[in-house]
Amino acid sequence: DYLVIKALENGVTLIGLTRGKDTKFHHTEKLDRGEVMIVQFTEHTAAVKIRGRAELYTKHGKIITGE
Amino acid sequence: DYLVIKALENGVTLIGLTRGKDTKFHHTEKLDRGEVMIVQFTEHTAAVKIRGRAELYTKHGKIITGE
Amino acid sequence: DYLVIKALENGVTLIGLTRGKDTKFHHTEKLDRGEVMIVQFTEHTAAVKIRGRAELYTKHGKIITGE
Amino acid sequence: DYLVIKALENGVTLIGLTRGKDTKFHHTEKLDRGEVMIVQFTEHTAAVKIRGRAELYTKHGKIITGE
Amino acid sequence: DYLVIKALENGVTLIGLTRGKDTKFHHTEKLDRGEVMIVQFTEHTAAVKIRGRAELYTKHGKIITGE
Amino acid sequence: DYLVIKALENGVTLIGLTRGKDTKFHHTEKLDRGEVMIVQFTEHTAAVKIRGRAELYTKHGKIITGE
Amino acid sequence: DYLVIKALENGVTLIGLTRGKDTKFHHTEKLDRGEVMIVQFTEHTAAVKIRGRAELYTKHGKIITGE
Amino acid sequence: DYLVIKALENGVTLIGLTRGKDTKFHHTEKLDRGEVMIVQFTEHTAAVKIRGRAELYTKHGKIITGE
Amino acid sequence: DYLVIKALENGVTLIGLTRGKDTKFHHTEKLDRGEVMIVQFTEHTAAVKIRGRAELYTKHGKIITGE
Amino acid sequence: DYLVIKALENGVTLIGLTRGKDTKFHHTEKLDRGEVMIVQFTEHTAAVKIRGRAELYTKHGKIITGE
Amino acid sequence: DYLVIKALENGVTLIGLTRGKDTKFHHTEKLDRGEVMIVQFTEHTAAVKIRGRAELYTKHGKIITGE
Ligand SMILES: N[C@@H](Cc1c[nH]c2ccccc12)C(=O)O
Ligand SMILES: N[C@@H](Cc1c[nH]c2ccccc12)C(=O)O
Ligand SMILES: N[C@@H](Cc1c[nH]c2ccccc12)C(=O)O
Ligand SMILES: N[C@@H](Cc1c[nH]c2ccccc12)C(=O)O
Ligand SMILES: N[C@@H](Cc1c[nH]c2ccccc12)C(=O)O
Ligand SMILES: N[C@@H](Cc1c[nH]c2ccccc12)C(=O)O
Ligand SMILES: N[C@@H](Cc1c[nH]c2ccccc12)C(=O)O
Ligand SMILES: N[C@@H](Cc1c[nH]c2ccccc12)C(=O)O
Ligand SMILES: N[C@@H](Cc1c[nH]c2ccccc12)C(=O)O
Ligand SMILES: N[C@@H](Cc1c[nH]c2ccccc12)C(=O)O
Ligand SMILES: N[C@@H](Cc1c[nH]c2ccccc12)C(=O)O
Repeated sequence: DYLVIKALENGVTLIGLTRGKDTKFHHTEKLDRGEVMIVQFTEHTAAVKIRGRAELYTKHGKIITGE
Repeated sequence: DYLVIKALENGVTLIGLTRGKDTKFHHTEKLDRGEVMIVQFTEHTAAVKIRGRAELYTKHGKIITGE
Repeated sequence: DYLVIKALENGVTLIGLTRGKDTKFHHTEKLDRGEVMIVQFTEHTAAVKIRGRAELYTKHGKIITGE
Repeated sequence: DYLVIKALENGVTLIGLTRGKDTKFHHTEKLDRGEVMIVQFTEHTAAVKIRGRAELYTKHGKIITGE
Repeated sequence: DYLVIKALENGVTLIGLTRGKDTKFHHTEKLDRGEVMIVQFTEHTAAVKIRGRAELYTKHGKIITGE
Repeated sequence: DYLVIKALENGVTLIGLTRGKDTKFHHTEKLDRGEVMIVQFTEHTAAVKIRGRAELYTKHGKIITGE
Repeated sequence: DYLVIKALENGVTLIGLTRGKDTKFHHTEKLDRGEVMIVQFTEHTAAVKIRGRAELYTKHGKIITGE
Repeated sequence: DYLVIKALENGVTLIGLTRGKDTKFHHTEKLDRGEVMIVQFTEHTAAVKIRGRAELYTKHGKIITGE
Repeated sequence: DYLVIKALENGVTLIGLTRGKDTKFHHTEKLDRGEVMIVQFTEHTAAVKIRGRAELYTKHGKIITGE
Repeated sequence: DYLVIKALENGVTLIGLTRGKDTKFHHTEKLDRGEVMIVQFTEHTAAVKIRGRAELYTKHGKIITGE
Repeated sequence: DYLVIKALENGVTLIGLTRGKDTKFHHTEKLDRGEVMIVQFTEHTAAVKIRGRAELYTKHGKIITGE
């Protein structure tokens, strides 16, 4: 399973949250307008948070973030 | 399996409940308007609770929470 | 496999029943109007009971409880 | 695999029958009108019996019991 | 895999036949009109026989028994 | 995988043939008109033979036997 | 995986061929008009040959043999 | 996975080629007009060759050989 | 997974390339017009090359080679 | 699971990010206009980043990057 | 999983990139116009690069390379 995020503006942040008892931010990726990131759920990433205006493509459809 | 939550207002809370004999809150994530969270069910998370107005995308369709 | 429950009134109760030889209530979650709960079947939960007016989303479709 | 049962009248009974050489009733759950039960097949439950008027949702469709 | 049987008259009999070298009746369940039974194939049940008028729901569709 | 056989006349015979180097009849079940049998392929049954007029429901569709 | 063969005339022959280095006939089943045979691929049967007029139902559709 | 071959003329040949480092013919089956053969891929057969006019049914559709 | 190749002219060549660190030709099969070959990917074959005019049937559809 | 990237201009960069506790760039591939790259998620690659104008084909559809 | 590449001109190059910590070219295959190559992802190949005009068939559809 993977997610596709396309930044619609500069400064979109994509955050990976840890798997396990604790839920913390383990990585923050900055995306500029037009940049695209494709990320999996992994042994270390059990949740993802997105801030800013972006297109998010998931198995449940396409969602515009940040409105 | 993952869920997608998009906050439609500030102060939406996304709560992870523990897996196992006991059912307790192990993590609460605050979402501001427009922020999106994608979360999996995991070894530690067997249930999720949402308070406030948000769009929830699941395999059973899209549900507006908090009305 | 998970179920999605959206309370349509205050005081909706979502009950988890034990897996195994005995069938007992192991957890009761109170939901206020608009609150949404997403719950899995697990090693400890083999049945779920719902009281009160709510929308229940399952792989067999959407069901209004409590009418 | 799970079944969804919504009672259409008071006094609907949902019976779990044992898995194994013998086939006996191991649990009977009383449902009042509007109450909903979602039950799995498990290590201990290989058959289910329903008495009274209810909506039964299965992978083979929706069936009205008790007519 | 499970079958759903809804009795359309009193005295419908649902018979479980043994798995293994021998094929014998290991359990007979009497159903009254409107009663519904949902049964799995199991370690002990490799065949099922139905006598009397009933609705049978299977992955191959709905079949009226006993005509 | 299972087959569904509904006898359309008395005296329909459903025969289970052995799995393994040899192919022999290990069980013959007589069905009267309207009786229904649901049978699996198993460790002991690798082939099934049907004589007489019956409806046979399989994953490849419905077939009238015995015409 | 199984095949369904319905004889359209007397004397239809259904032949099982061995699995392994050698390919030989291990079983021949004679079918009379209207008789139906449902056979699996097994540890001992890696190929099947049909002679005579019959309906053959497979996952690739229905085929009339023997024309 | 299996293939279905129906000979449209006499003398159709169906050839099994070996699995492994070498690729050789391990079995040739002659089919007369109307005869049908259903063959699997196996531990010993990794490729199949057909000469002559026949109908070939595969997961990629129906193909007429030998034109 | 298998591929189906039907030669549309004489002299079509179907080449199996080795699996592993090296990529070499391990087998070349000559096909005459109308001959059909069905080949799997295997422990020894990780790539296939086709020269000449042929119909190639794959899970991605039908492709005419050699134009 | 794999992604397909077709560069629509020169200088498109395709970046592989590491799997594990750390998230770093482990490989950057430069693509000229028209060049196509097909990449898998692997033991070493848990995320991919794309800069520049390209067509990206994923299971969630086709996305134009870099606008 | 496999890819199908059909060269639309002479000199199309199909490159296999290594799986593992390093990403290097391990094999380059030259294709002449009309030649078709079908390649899998393998233990040694985690990415593929294509230069020149060709038809590329993948699970995400058909893509013309090299424009
Ligand atoms: N190193 C991370 C890479 C990653 C995957 N998904 C992510 C989502 C957000 C941020 C980083 C990631 C991991 O293995 O999990
Ligand atoms: N650390 C948590 C992360 C998480 C996953 N799903 C969640 C839902 C709600 C809150 C936190 C989470 C876990 O492994 O389970
Ligand atoms: N701790 C519970 C959480 C849970 C899952 N599904 C439920 C349904 C109802 C109540 C609680 C739950 C469990 O692991 O099973
Ligand atoms: N304790 C029971 C719970 C249960 C599951 N399915 C049921 C159906 C009917 C009654 C009880 C149940 C079990 O593990 O099997
Ligand atoms: N104890 C039986 C229960 C059962 C399952 N399927 C049945 C069909 C008919 C009669 C009984 C049953 C068993 O484990 O197999
Ligand atoms: N005891 C038999 C029951 C059976 C299954 N399928 C059948 C078909 C025909 C006759 C008997 C059977 C077995 O385990 O195989
Ligand atoms: N004893 C045979 C039964 C059989 C299965 N499929 C067949 C096809 C043809 C003839 C016999 C068979 C076997 O186990 O393989
Ligand atoms: N003995 C052969 C039978 C067979 C299967 N598929 C074939 C195709 C062609 C010829 C023979 C066969 C084997 O196990 O492989
Ligand atoms: N012996 C070869 C047979 C084969 C399978 N697929 C092929 C494609 C081309 C040429 C030969 C083959 C192998 O096991 O791999
Ligand atoms: N060596 C890399 C190859 C690779 C796969 N997917 C990628 C995406 C981007 C860059 C390189 C790659 C690996 O095994 O993971
Ligand atoms: N020997 C190579 C064959 C191969 C598979 N896919 C490829 C793609 C490109 C080039 C070579 C290949 C391998 O096992 O991986």
